[in-house]
Amino acid sequence: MNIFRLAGDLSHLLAIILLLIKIWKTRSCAGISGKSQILFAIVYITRYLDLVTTFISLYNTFMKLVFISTSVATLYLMYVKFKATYDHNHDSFRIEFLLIPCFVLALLINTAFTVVEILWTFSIYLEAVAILPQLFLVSKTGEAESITSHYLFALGSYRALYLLNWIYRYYAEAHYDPIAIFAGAIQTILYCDFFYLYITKVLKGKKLQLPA
Amino acid sequence: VDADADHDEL
Repeated sequence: MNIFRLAGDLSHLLAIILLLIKIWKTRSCAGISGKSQILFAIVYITRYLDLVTTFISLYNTFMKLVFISTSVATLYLMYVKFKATYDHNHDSFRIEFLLIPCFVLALLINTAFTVVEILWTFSIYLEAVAILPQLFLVSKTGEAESITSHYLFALGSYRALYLLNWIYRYYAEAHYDPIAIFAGAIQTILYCDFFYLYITKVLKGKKLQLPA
Repeated sequence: VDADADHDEL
């Protein structure tokens, strides 16, 4: 554990909490992509299968349980409790276009051809692109509420901080995982346009509105 | 690369 990794994990946790607070307080999931949330739930469930086979640390187990349970809770709020506020029409990204290529890529490029390892690799590839339906939704509606912007910023920062963690670990521990680094770089790049808008607009008190 | 190392990250 190093400061970048801890900051990344906390940023990830903050993102999830911000999203739950937004939905709970406004009693609405308007502007949130249910498709992205489905993908994130698939990511956590397929990645953390090792919860039952491998013990790493209390911290690790605790965070995995938090990520799985909060992603399921988010889906419950969106698809059951506040279903009426869910923006079906704009959330039209076809997730099979992400799920299938990620799965095929995981079958082709992985470190071991076992069920757990392939699902772990699949989850890494899928996480890299899981935000696309959300970014697509924002681009379709042309705007995002400020709390949704904060959520996206925290979620994007998390993998960017992990990149620093991987650089640190490469030098300090000679540890590196090319699959995670490659996917994490793609994931961070996908947020760059949003980061730019967030810094130039939201931080200056303006609403995130895309140019027409 | 530790191919068979546990995935210790989240």
